[in-house]
Amino acid sequence: KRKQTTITDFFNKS
Amino acid sequence: MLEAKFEQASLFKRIIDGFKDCVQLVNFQCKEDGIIAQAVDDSRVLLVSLEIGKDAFQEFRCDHPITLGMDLNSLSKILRCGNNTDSLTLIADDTPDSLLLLFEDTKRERISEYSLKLMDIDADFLKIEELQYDTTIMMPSADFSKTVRDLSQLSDSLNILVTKETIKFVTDGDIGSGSVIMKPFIDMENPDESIKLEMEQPVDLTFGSKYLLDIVKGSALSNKIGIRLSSEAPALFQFDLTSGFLQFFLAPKFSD
Repeated sequence: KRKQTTITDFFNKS
Repeated sequence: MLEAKFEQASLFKRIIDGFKDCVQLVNFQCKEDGIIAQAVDDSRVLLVSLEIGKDAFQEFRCDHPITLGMDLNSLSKILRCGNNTDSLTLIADDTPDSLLLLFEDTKRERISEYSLKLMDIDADFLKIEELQYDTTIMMPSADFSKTVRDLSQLSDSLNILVTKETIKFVTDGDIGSGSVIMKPFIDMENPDESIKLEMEQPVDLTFGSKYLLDIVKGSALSNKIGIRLSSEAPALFQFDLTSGFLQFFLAPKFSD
């Protein structure tokens, strides 16, 4: 089973 | 004051059509060198980043930075009112409540004018790090679009595997499985038909089909798509404009 990551797991607020 | 004139309204239509189905409320930031926008879809899996450089416009003037918060559904309704070959000028004052859209058919001396109410949109602006990618693919956007549309019918996930000489798209679902294998090649007569592959490291990544189906809607913007993949970061799918780009950053699925 694969888990969907999110953009916010990788990028931070500027 | 913002005055931004597209030679043809169809360019702005294609840009907005390229991402209106995955994000709805978007802040467009207008500065002296062009317009940028960024938005994340509701599930926070897909990030859209748009840059329209001033050279993409026939005329461009923006004295002070302004933010135009727009509902893309509403914007689309107005964009459909203009003809593709009309010129389109976006006009806003320095503290705008609305955006004026002016369509001009110079041959027939016909002018249509619409005003779109702007919104205050509270959205984070994410800092996109300069990422290191393991693999860069440049291929015809139509080929990528067909592959995604075909394989997505079978499963909600699509696997992209790249080795030294091969790009492989694989899907495996309840009704069956499918794969499309491509090799890099150079088409001398039609360079846009070429497939280029630069690989530092092999990649094996899985993405949600529904997001890839959103991304391929950008294909109307460019004959080519750039795909940059990394084992540890969101994939980047990019359509280039004459000046600027439409980028999609897509977070992968990882094994639990």
